[in-house]
Amino acid sequence: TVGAVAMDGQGNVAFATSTGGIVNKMIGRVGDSPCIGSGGYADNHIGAVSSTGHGESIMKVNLARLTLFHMEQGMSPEEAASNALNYMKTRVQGTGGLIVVSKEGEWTAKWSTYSMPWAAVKDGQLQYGLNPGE
Amino acid sequence: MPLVIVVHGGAGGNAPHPEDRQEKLRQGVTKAALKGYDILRGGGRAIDAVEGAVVVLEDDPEFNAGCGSVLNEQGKVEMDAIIMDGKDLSSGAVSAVKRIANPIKLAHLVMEKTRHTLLTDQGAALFAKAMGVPEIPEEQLVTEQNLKRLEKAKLKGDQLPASEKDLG
Repeated sequence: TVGAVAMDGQGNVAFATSTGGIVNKMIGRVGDSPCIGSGGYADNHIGAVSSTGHGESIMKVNLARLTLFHMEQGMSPEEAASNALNYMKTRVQGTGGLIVVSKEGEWTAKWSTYSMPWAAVKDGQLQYGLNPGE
Repeated sequence: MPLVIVVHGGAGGNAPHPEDRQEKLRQGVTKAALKGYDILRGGGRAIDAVEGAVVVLEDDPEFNAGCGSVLNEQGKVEMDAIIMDGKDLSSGAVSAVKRIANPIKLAHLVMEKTRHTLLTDQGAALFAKAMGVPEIPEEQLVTEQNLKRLEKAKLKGDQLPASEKDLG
């Protein structure tokens, strides 16, 4: 799965997610990616999220919208993403990853699998990583 | 407002990738983020930046989307995509689409050209044809690596640990 979140100069946020799904999936299996609130969500009043990971688990907890609910309650993007991923892991034993940008332009990349390639550019500064701690 | 773009190339695995693949993955996400940022810096909208970034990743065979998508139980590619604009909550999505290079572009067309939010399988294919989206040979989406992955999955089946399967 791949995804992106962004904020433009007018303060608008957006997300996009695209995937081939899971290896050896049944014909007709659809995961979280094309489902609003699971594969991602974007609302100028809060921020934008794109999800990746175990699709069936992500759908059960509405991972992207759950993350934004936490932000509506006052959490930072990092806290919200960590809490949402932790909820998915403890509640349905699912793992995955999130990228988030808030309406203020704060961003984070979090994952509960071993690795997740990510990259971010904010006001011209590029950062990227893959493994834990990067 | 600050200009911001963040991209991911998929969460997965329970161990490090081989070093040469790690470098390809880092390069891929970096290229995608810079593409999206160029769009923003040129005055582009967030919705166009995320599409531009995802197209770069769909075109990169290292990532599980577009060219490089994993294979289903019949050895075929079935792809899903979604895009959403936080300005007015408009969104478009497609699922189980086949033989197109960039499902995210088709999802964007669903958002802009229809009164629906999700088109699937045959309906999505008919819509793609109506929109003039070119159909490409399935082989262009299939990589040698994913043929091996499917073979391995079929051989090992349920013996694979949960951490190595079911991750999109």
